[in-house]
Parts: sequence; structure tokens; C-alpha cells
Amino acid sequence: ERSSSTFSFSSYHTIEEIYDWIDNFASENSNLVSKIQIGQSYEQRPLLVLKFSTGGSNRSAVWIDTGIHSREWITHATGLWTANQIVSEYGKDPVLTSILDTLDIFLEIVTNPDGFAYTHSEDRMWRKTRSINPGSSCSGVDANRNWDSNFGGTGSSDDACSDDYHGPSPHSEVEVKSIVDFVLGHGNIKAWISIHSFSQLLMFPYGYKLELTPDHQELNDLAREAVKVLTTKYGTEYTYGSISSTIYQASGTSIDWAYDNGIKYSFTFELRDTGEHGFMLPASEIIPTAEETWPALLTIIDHARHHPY
Amino acid sequence: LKLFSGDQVLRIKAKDETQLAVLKDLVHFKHLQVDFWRSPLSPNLPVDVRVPSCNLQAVKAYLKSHGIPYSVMIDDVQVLIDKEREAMAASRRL
Repeated sequence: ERSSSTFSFSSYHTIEEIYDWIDNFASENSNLVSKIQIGQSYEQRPLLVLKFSTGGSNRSAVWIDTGIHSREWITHATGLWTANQIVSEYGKDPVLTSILDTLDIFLEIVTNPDGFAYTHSEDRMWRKTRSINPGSSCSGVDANRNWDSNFGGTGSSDDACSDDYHGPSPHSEVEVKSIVDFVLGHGNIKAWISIHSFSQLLMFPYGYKLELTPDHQELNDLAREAVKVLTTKYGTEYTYGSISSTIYQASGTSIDWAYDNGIKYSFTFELRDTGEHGFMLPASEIIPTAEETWPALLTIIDHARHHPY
Repeated sequence: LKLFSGDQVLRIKAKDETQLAVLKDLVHFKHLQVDFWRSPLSPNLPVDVRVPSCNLQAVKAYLKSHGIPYSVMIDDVQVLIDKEREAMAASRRL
């Protein structure tokens, strides 16, 4: 019998290994963790979400997803470490303990499983989903241009061969639609954190327009605080701000959709970049990356907990 | 199984908006098959682009002709992929 305690968080893993780990992790920590299947990917892989909860019904909750862009392996690895950290630190870390005593956390570690499997078997640099595009020889949709937030606008492509292809319609990708249905069905998600890599950024809405959100000042202050605690750990420097003002205009992204659907605390991380390896971040950097991200996550979640709306 | 032997990742630092525009044009040259890891967004931010080995000469010449400075961030992408695989296999054995 395998145990999740022998799992190495300092290595990259295949999707089979990750799914095995999720099974074991949920069963070994059933007092705190449950595994939820929110749908099936285009290639029929289960879309799994870990729910961390200490009880209650339909508590306010936090959504975290990692790996929507499949080649960004450090995000999946950070998701795994983070899941384990939540269980390890509950009852020890007073901030996390307080959070989990009032909020639930939902964590989707492999948000784009078909793309992730494809990065292991065919093309290490694959970013999109693996759905077939009728009339094109190119497969896949950029799942972070597929959300119903100014869908098809600036910063997305209508070329199916592009890495930024927005897809035929909003939520055409089952990987996206499954999250939309789950989150809307839940109805009480108060914070949303989508984790990407690797440009060392912490961003918030809007991406699809240059205008500031009504909550800009609060989100900006919170991002500054989160970046500050992240940098404290290893000195990794982050830039923060709205997506459109920080780097580019991008339409159809998850955090804009979340914000426009009433989730005020919507953020997206771009994790560590050594400036030497990009997506090929050495496995030795997995744990430092996850460790420095952790206090930033807690900062955002704790702020959401203290500022109900 | 797609191979990336000899593919390089260039880190490019545009000096101004003019050079940034030149880099943005590169996006449209589909025959060069470049893969932007960090897109050309602002002169303050570096641009990383993976270039297939067969198009390295053309892309580097394009950058040089426009006076855009770059450095080779990854010399051979396939070497890193092979290292990743070895690390994963070793971890699995462990």
C-alpha cells in the first residue's frame, strides 16, 4: 500500500502520480480533506478539486487553481506542496487555523489535465487544452482566454494555431465550464487565486480593459502586502498591479470573470523565474518557490476572511 | 514525441518602444515558429522567446539588424528536458 507520506514534493510528477497522490492524500486526511470531481476533461480525465474544510455547510470559501497552462509545471508542483502544507499546518499555524475554522478552501491542482499529460508524452511546451478545432489542423484552446469576460477581445487570438486562441465560444472548454458551474453552483466563493508561472507577478482585474476596478485601491494595497511577505522569504522580487496596467491587456481570463461575477478578491500569480530556465525551472526550486508563495496566499485569504462582503 | 534539440531561449531587452514594436512584429512572422515565453509588453520587462534551431540564424540576424540586445538564456532546450526526465525517473526509483 502506498502512502502520501513517501511522496517527494521536490520532484516533478506525471499526472498518474499526482492523481494517485490526491487519492491517498484525501483518504489519509479525511477529517480535513475531501476529493470532489467537478467534471471530465475533453479526453475524459477526471477534473479533481480538493476541498479543505473543518465543517459547516456552504461556508464562505476560497478558490485556488494551478496549472491551467500545462507547461507551467512549477504551478502544479506548488499546488501539491500547498495542499500538503494546509494539512500539516492546520492546528499549528494560528492564521491558517483561524482561516479554516471559518472558511473552506478549494484547490484544483491539475486544471488542464489533458494538456499536462501532453507535456509529458508529446510536447513539453504545450500550453492549451487538447480539444479538436473543427476546420483546423491545430488543436487546443488557451483556457485562460476562454472565460466569459470580454471574450474574444484584445489580448486573445482567433487563430486556432495560436497559443492565445480563445476558442469558439465562451466556456467552450469543459475544463473551464466545469469550474464555472461549480463556482456559480457554490455561490459563496469570496476569493479566487489562479496560479501561473513564471514572471514573478501578482495581478488583479482588470485584464481586458485599462479602467480601474471600484476596488482597485484595496486590491493594490493587498497585493503590495502579499508581495512584501513573499519577498521576505528568499528575496524574490515581484511586480504587482492590474493585469492591463502591469503587463498587457488580456481578454477572457479567469480572474476577470471571477471579479465580474462578484468575487472581489481575485488575484493571479506568476511564480518564480530565475532568469535562466523559464518553464524548465529546476526541480530544486520547487520547494523554495512554494515556500515563498505560501505566506502570500495566506495574506490574501486572511484579508478576505477579515473583510466579509 | 516532439524534440527541441538545439532550440534556444533568448532573453531580449528592448531599449524603447520602437524596439518593442519590432519585437511585436516577430509575433506575426509565423514561419519563424517563435514561442514567446514572456511577451513583448514593456521596455522595462525582459522578453523571453524560444526559437527553433532551424530559425536561430534568421531570428538573431533580425534582432541584430534592429540593434536589439539579447542573450542566450537557454542554450539547448532539449538538454533541460532530458535533465527533467532523468530527475523524474530518479525520483520515481527513490
